[in-house]
Amino acid sequence: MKIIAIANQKGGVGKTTTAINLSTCLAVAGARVLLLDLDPQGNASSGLGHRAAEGQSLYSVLTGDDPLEGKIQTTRFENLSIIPAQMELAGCEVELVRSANHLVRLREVLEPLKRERRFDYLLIDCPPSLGILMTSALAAADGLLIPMQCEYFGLEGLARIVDIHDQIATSGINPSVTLEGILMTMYDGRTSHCRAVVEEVRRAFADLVYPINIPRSIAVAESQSFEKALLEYDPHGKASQAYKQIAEIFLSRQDPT
Amino acid sequence: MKIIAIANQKGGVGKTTTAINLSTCLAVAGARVLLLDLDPQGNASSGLGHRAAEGQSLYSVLTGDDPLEGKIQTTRFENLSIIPAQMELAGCEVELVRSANHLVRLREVLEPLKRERRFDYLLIDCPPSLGILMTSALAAADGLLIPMQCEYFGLEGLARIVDIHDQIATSGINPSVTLEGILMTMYDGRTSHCRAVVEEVRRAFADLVYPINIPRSIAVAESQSFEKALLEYDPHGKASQAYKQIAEIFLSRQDPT
Ligand SMILES: Nc1ncnc2c1ncn2[C@@H]1O[C@H](COP(=O)(O)OP(=O)(O)OP(=O)(O)O)[C@@H](O)[C@H]1O
Ligand SMILES: Nc1ncnc2c1ncn2[C@@H]1O[C@H](COP(=O)(O)OP(=O)(O)OP(=O)(O)O)[C@@H](O)[C@H]1O
Ligand SMILES: [Mg+2]
Ligand SMILES: [Mg+2]
Repeated sequence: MKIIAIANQKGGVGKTTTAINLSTCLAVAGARVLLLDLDPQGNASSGLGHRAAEGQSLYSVLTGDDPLEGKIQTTRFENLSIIPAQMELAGCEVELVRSANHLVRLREVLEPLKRERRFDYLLIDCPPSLGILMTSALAAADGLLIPMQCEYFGLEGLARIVDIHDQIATSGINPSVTLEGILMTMYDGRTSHCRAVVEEVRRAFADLVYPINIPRSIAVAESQSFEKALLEYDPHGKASQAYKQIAEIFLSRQDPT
Repeated sequence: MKIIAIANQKGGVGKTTTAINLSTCLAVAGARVLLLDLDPQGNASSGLGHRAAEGQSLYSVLTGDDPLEGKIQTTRFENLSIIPAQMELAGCEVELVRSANHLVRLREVLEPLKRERRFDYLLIDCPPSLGILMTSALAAADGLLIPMQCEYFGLEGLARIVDIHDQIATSGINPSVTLEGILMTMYDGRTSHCRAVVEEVRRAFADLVYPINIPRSIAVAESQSFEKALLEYDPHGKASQAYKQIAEIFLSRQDPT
């Protein structure tokens, strides 16, 4: 089971949109996927129609000894399960800090799933912060997928998360976490600013950047208001098709082992 | 001196863009403004050309006993000063938690400025998280200004921050903090989803919602890439004009005392 953290401490760059749509596209393509919502705001959960009540998130597993199994919910997609988020998760930022092994607690908790081989991919939707939740996701992940907006502050955010990834890898916390890829989101080809930012990222990161940009499309926010994935709400739309292609490229880049 | 926290735990909704452009518009209108960048990512600082080195943020004042005075920098705007942010601020999330009065430390630190009457407004740019920095800003503020995007996840975020404001007020942490207003950002009138979200917010919050929406405009990200405020970069553009009007309405809503 490969663990992918979808992370970027910059806000509103499409982490959740990518988590929802990559997980559903992969599931429909036949991969067995578990989506872990690690953002106390629970956008990925509500965007898929799995808004959680207290007690349903990973909180009591991370800070107590509740079993992981009780938090995994099936979804209307045959190959997709979800562990939803709830406000209680915010408590981890304070409580986990106090325990000795706080950065690797999530990794420990997910270990049994790796052995079970029940899922092919575990995608983690991270909150826009540099706190314990996001760092734990990086400490547990095999790969880091970075969505980013094609805008100036996006470049600053990218430099920051790549730097954080380096630190996690070189500090020994998680030596094997790779950069899975960089995904340009909310792309609007008509603006030269947007094109210039994409060119700069491609120049600096070459093949790490997905060759398909996710176009800006109102269908994205609309689909979320109906708690649907793009492939349900607007299957032939440009954003839906782009995520489908991203899922195909993602699968083609995986180790066949 | 009135302290305004510009906050919304949802990411990428225009907090920093509002901090930069409201502060500069108010300064040019004659108000004496201090902009406090409380986001370790420092977008407001770099967006105005005041990228900070280690030691220049509020960090050592909040966690140690460095004097506040040494962190206030003048800017090219006569009436605008800034306390920039730097990555070191992220340390507050861990270190402040450990001290007894952690939620009111920021308020204590800002107290002398209130007495000095050196500034008319202190605007605080908050990070997109529910951590210590954002909560401290709410505990120190006289008013809370909430920028939000006209999208579904934006509605969820609004409900959340309004709820947090209630808790801060009713818990006694800061009984007098008011809701200064709600500002709709990145408005695109051509999409019915956007219009529907704005209508819903206006229906629920009436006059608390600014009557002017900030329109989506590529000039915003462009201005930030040149480290300029909109009123310098694109003074006659629609986003610049909208922020100018917001500043006028903001001033007209202040107590004449
Ligand atoms: N391709 C797109 N076209 C148009 N809107 C989009 C697109 N991708 C995302 N959005 C919208 O932009 C907003 C931010 O996206 P999203 O919530 O996925 O970002 P995020 O990085 O998860 O945010 P946060 O940092 O708050 O977790 C949402 O309202 C979403 O609907
Ligand atoms: N009116 C607008 N039109 C077009 N782009 C905008 C507008 N307002 C903000 N943006 C862009 O959207 C992105 C997010 O805005 P901004 O950084 O101000 O949000 P934020 O709430 O401060 O984000 P964070 O949660 O990461 O602190 C930036 O790249 C900014 O340039
Ligand atoms: Mg999100
Ligand atoms: Mg910001």
